[in-house]
Amino acid sequence: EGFQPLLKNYYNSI
Amino acid sequence: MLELRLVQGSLLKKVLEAIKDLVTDANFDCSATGFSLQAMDSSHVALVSLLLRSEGFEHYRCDRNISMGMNLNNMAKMLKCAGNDDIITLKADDGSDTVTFMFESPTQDKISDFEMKLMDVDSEHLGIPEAEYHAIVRMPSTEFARICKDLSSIGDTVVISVTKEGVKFSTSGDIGTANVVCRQNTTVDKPEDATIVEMNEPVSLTFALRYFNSFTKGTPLSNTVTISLSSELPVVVEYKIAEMGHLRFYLAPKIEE
Repeated sequence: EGFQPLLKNYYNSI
Repeated sequence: MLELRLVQGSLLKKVLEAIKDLVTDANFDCSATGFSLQAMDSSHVALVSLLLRSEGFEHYRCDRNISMGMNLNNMAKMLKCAGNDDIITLKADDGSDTVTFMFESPTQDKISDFEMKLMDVDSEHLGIPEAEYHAIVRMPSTEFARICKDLSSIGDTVVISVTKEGVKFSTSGDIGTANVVCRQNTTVDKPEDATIVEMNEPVSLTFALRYFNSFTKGTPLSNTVTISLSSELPVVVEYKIAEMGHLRFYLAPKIEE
C-alpha cells in the first residue's frame, strides 16, 4: 500500500 | 484578558466536530489576527490548520498573544451543550488555567457558562510556506465526502489523478476496483454545485482513505471543498469558513517503499 511519510519530511519545524 | 464573541456559535461547534477525532490535544493560539490552531494527529502524518479571523467575531479582545492548551474531546463536550443558534463567548483571564465558554440563546432568555481546565500541550509547529500547486479541484463538499465514503468500502487508499478531462478517484481492494470521474462542470444553477478543475500540469497521487474520511468531517462547514495537489507536496483539503477563515487538512501522499 506504500509508505506513509511524516509531514516533517516536507515542512520544517518552527 | 481574552474575550471572543461569536454570534454564529454553531461554527465553533462544527469546527470541533470536524477535528476532535483527528487530534486529541491542541493549543489554540489567540492574537490580533485571530483565533487559530495548528495540530498534527498522533502519528504526525496529518495536520489540521484552523483560522478564525478576528474581524469575524462580533467582539474580539485579545490583550496579548495567548496559547491555550485544550483537550478537544472535552471542548467538544462543552460546546455540545450550546444550542445551534446560540452566541458563544470565550473568556480567559491572564494567567488563568481555565477558559470559560458562555452560551446565550438568541432571545437572551437562557445564559449558561461552562468553565474548562486548560492543559499544557507539547506540540510541534510546522512552517507551511505558500506553494504553487499542480492542480486545484473545487467541488461540492458533500460529493467529495460521498466519494471518500464509497471508495473506503472497497479499498484502503485512493489515487487522485487530475488531467484536463477532470479528476479521477480510484481505489482497489480484495473485492474489486472502483473509479469515480468528476468532470469540470460549471453550468449549474448554484455556484456551490460546480466542479472546477484548475490544472497547470497533470498530477496523480495516492493517499490513505481513512485520513480523507476524517477530513470530510469538515463538510458541515462549507458547501464546497478545495483539494490542492502537487507531486512533491502534501495535499491540502480546505473548507472555507464563511467570512471568517478556513479549516485546512494536510496529508503527505503515500510513496513506494
